[in-house]
Amino acid sequence: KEKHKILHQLLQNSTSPVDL
Amino acid sequence: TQLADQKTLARQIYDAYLKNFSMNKAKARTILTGKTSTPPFVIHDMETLQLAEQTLVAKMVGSAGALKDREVEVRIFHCCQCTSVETVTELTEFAKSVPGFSSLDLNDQVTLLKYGVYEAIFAMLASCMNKDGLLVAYGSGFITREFLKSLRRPVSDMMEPKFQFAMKFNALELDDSDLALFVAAIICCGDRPGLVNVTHIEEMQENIVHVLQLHLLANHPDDTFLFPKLLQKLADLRELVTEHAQLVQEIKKTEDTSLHPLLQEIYRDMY
Repeated sequence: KEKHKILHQLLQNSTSPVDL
Repeated sequence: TQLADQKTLARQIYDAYLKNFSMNKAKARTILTGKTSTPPFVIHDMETLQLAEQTLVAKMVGSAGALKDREVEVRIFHCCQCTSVETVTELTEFAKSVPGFSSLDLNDQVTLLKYGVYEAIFAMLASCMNKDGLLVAYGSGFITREFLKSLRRPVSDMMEPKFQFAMKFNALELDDSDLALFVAAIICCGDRPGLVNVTHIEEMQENIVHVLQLHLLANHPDDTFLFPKLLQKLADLRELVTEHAQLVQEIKKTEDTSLHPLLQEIYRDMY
């Protein structure tokens, strides 16, 4: 799960990866 | 009832496509065929690139930031990454709107995106390409194929295979309703490495591929072999992504530049 943290976050909400 | 269900699925996927992607083939073709009031700014040498960086993509390249003094190859590579990250975000939202996707195991959703996004990116990128170049910055710019080829290796090798794929892919004359189903079929693919619930995904895939087949027959009645031709493109895209992933690792090393964390996640242990 840790290896794909941003993908998990994108799937669970609409956070822009630019803001991460 | 079954036919009605299939038409509904095709419609839902097409609506999700139109809603989630900032660029689509209809928009791109309007710009590329010169039917807009303001034509895109053409980037064909260092001077026009610098002008574009100051205006069109000022935010992307961080004009005041760390990349200002880096070489053109590094700046262009960075722009490509920014565009990819945005499209991955759009693809994620699109995938969530594909019926059934959100109820899959979360780890399987991640796997489908990890392996599917670049295939989808290169399929959709073809819409923005013609034989002479590529629309950039939401269609406000057009970077020429010759200029990209003139850059220093290995960056110069990055886009040419995508142009070659795009020219063959564009010859199939798909429209956005076809592309929406094709992109959904790319993402909902049962043979990605590490999937847990393969049966469930295979069922989804079968359903989407069947709807794609019916849609193509109705939308392109004169091209009876369009469906098998498109299935072949799925294999071509997989090869294109494998080569691209290797090239990105090479660029990262030779240009001493970093990869966006989201793209790192996607490329890590991919193939």
